[in-house]
Amino acid sequence: ADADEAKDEL
Amino acid sequence: MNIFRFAGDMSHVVSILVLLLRLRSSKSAVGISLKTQELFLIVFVTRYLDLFTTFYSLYNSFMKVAYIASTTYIIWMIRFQEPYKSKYDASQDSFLHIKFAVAPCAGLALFACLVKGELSPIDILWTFSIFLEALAIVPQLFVLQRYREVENLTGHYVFFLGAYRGLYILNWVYRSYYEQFYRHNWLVYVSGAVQTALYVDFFYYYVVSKYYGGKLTLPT
Repeated sequence: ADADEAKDEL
Repeated sequence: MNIFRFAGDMSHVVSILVLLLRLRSSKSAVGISLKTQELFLIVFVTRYLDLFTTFYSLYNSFMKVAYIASTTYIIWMIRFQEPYKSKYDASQDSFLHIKFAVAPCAGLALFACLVKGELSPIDILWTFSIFLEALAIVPQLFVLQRYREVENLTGHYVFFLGAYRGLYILNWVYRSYYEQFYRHNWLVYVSGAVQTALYVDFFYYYVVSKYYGGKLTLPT
């Protein structure tokens, strides 16, 4: 899965 | 998910649990900055608006709700519940008016998003929360400085919060090496570095006091 600029982080 | 990020998240959870334990065991909020908690709540609420738009994982959603709920509960305790309410001394928590933290971060976020061409309110608020988080610990650090002698659990609280930020830096290093589609966001890196740097001084005194087994006392 690709991540968009750490936006999946808390 | 990688080990650094998970350890960071767990450290964050532990810090919140330690804070709750600290409030309950001493039955007072002396030495705790309500302002820092309120800033964190603003950070969580503005950052986690994607709860309504994007689903990442059950873990991700659960943690977001848990952070918002626990921080709301802590603020409610200190503001409205006895004995915390009457023992909370606002005059000791006077550094950094909320609006002087919020306004510059909002301006900076608007500017950064205009430059990047991200004009949706969710993107702007997300960027705002990244900047505001870097400042959120400042009132707490000033409260520690005022009392100088840091109570044990309060010290652990700030330590775990700082560890969480430090581990997130390792997480970004890891991700940029091992995730093929990871996009660098320099605003996140810079404000993350600033935020972690704010803890360095505290860490030094914390580690020294643990090493010598004495009380954690900050210099004047």
